[in-house]
Amino acid sequence: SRDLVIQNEYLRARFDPNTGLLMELENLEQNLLLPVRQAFYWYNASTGNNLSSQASGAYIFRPNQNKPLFVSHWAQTHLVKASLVQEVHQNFSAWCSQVVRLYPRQRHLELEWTVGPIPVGDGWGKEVISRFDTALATRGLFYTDSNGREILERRRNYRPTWKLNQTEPVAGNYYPVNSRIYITDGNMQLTVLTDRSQGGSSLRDGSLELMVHRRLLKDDARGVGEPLNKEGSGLWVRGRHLVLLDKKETAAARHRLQAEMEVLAPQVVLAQGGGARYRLE
Amino acid sequence: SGDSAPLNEAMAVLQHHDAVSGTSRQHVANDYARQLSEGWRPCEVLMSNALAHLSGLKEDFAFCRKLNISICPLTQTAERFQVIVYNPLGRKVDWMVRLPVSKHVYLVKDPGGKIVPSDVVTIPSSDSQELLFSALVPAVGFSIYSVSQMPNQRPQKSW
Repeated sequence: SRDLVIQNEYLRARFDPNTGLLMELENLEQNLLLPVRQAFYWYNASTGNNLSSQASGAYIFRPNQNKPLFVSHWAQTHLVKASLVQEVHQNFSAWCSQVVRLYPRQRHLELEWTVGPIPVGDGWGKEVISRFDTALATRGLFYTDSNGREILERRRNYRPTWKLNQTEPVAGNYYPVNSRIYITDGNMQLTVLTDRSQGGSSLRDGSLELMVHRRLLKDDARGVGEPLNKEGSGLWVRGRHLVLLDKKETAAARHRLQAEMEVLAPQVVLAQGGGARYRLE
Repeated sequence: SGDSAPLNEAMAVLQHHDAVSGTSRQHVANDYARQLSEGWRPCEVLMSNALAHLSGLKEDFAFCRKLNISICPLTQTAERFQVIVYNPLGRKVDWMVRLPVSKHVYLVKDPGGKIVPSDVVTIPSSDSQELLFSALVPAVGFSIYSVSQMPNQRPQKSW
């Protein structure tokens, strides 16, 4: 049970030596410590029930129960430490893995996940999420962006313009996350930047989740006429979540600059070298 | 001659939610992929022309589309190559370059010919290596780093 830690001058991430899961994040610059557990789970897709025949499908997210299931309670880990990178490689199952990465001078933790092909041999459609659980007292509130522009406050089981009768406790609280989602207790803020649009929510105080992949076996009867069961390269998804822990006052400045770097990321072009001199004339 | 219009059009078509959310039939999803791919090809030519014009060197530029799964035939086979990093942001950035390479030690030089620190990391549970170095890139501009294999040297094992 040796310590599993990666750290640079700004951040320290500690992993549970027994489970291999992320268990603590520390902002060394601002002296903030947040116990946080991150793991992958899956919702069992509804194929309809006695309340509604609506199945989860391409247009509809409808899990058949409120509690997601663990992909795995523990991860097989490999720790890689070199002078320019520190990584914890987590293998959750044959179809779910993640690399947690820290570069020097970096103020965020990078989580690069690879999910797929989601097994459906058991006949159950699956909607896979990455969930961060903390003890932050978030009072039912979380924040998501609207196309990378306005940040909107989301309140669980609530709509600002009408009295909501919540009939879908999970899907009814999911919102679009185009570039970021965060939770805060007024002092500390945990922000997750995404590299693509995803669905996300906070279904319990201090918790934050993002849907990373799904594979379904039943059409939702909304017009596609096919279950969301893509073939070929669509079976696999690889993406990144950037996790920032900050004081609430400084969080926006950090996540805005980092999100800019995600959207307008540097582009790499390669050449053999030794090319001829070139002038437009 | 290069052309960005086909990619422009493909991106416009892909504004439809069917292209990103899975709400299309498989053959439609395949067609979206075809449009993107066909749009990207003339765009690569356009980028090559622009880079040749701006750098003053006519090169056979290579675009590794599978870097996210650590595949790049050029960097994995060439003994020496150049890495051009373009920064579209309006401020300078310090960015970690990661490239799949073969089992060697590499020497990386910045645009001024100065050696920069680099690492070759072996990916656990596979036999592949990745070269890492930090690139400084000016605002809305590019930097050219040169990479060459060091003969007769074995990479140190990261732990």
